[in-house]
Amino acid sequence: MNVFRLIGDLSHLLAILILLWKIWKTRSCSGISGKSQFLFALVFTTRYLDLFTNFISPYNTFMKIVYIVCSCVTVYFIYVKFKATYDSNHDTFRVEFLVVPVGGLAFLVNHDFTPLEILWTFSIYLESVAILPQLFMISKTGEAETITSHYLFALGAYRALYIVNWVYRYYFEGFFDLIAIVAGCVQTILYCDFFYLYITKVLQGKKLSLPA
Amino acid sequence: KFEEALHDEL
Repeated sequence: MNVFRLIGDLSHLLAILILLWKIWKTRSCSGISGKSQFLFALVFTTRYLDLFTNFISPYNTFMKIVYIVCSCVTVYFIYVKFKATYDSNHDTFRVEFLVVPVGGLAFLVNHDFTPLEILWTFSIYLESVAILPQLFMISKTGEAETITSHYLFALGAYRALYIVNWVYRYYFEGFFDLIAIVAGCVQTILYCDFFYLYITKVLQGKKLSLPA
Repeated sequence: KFEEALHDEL
């Protein structure tokens, strides 16, 4: 565990909590893509099945459980509790276009052809593109609430910190996991456009809106 | 090293 990974994990946790807090406080999930949140819940449940087979550390186990529980509660809020506020007509990204190719790729390119390993690989590939329905929704409506953009920034910061963590681990531990690194870089690239808008607009006190 | 450290990240 290095400092980049720790701050990355905490940034990830912060993103998840910002989103939950926003939905709970405003009693509304407007502007949030239920599809992206469903994909993240799927990512965590398929990746952390090793909770039953491997023990790494109390920290690791605790964070895994928190991520799974929070992502499931978020999905419950969007599709059940605050369903009336969910903008389903703007959340039109076709999820099967992500899940099917990602599933196929997980079968073809993995470290080991075993069920748990394939599910882990699937979750890594899926996480790298799971934010697309959310970004698609923002591009469709042309704007995002400021709190939603803080959520996305914390999520993007987590990804960027994980890349620094991999550079660190490569140099100081001789460790690298190519699948995680390639998927992680793809994921981070998806946030670049958003980072630009966040820095030029949101940090200047403006709402995140796209030019018409 | 690679095998044993695999998947220790979140």
